[in-house]
Amino acid sequence: MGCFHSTASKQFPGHEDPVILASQTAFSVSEVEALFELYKSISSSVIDDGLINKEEFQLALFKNRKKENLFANRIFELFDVKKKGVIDFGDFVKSLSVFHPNAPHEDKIDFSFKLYDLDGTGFIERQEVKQMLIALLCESGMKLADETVEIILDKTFLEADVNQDGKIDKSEWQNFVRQNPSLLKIMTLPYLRDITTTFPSFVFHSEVDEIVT
Amino acid sequence: KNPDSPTLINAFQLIGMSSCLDLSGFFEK
Repeated sequence: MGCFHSTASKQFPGHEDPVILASQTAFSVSEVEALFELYKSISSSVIDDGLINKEEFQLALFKNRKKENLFANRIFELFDVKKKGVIDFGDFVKSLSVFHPNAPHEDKIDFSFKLYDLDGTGFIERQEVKQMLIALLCESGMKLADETVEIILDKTFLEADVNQDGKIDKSEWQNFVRQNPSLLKIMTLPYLRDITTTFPSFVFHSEVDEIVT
Repeated sequence: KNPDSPTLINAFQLIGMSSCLDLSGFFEK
């Protein structure tokens, strides 16, 4: 265990102990500290309050604060673990951890299930999937006849909704993802492997004397 | 399976194409 100093980052409103966060996530202490550099820059981009609001989140992701999108909103809601309308550093690290290449497969399955379960009922319902499909078509400018959308939904639910009750439960989702592993591709961010190289300035603000992994 | 029937992409593969589900933007300057 490293030795701690009282540094400016400890006074930062959204800051949490990197050693504790590292123990709870797929990140090392150094990686958590590197993420703090990213977090500081995002959380001060519009309002310098040490928390990430939705506008700052979208600005960081899309370089455009006005882009309203169903998926962006859903990702923000999932990162906002404590449901405070803002993301603190702990939320940020724990949520991003799911996207780490070394994060447990089950965590990725759980997160993706929540992502598609828009209303949080514990089921992915046909209407939710249709809503997301339409959002995707709007975003991409793709045009598909409603009949084609329904055929795609029929096929999807025929494969995924094994008990044919019109909704996909967690266990059906787990099986469906096992048969279609490419569905989890969006759940891995290769950038997270090199986070300390992307934000090398963390070294100057590090609170640990030695690298703790 | 009918070999003549076209292979349809499933709904989640399509949804996964959304650029808004790609968090790489956090790391691109």
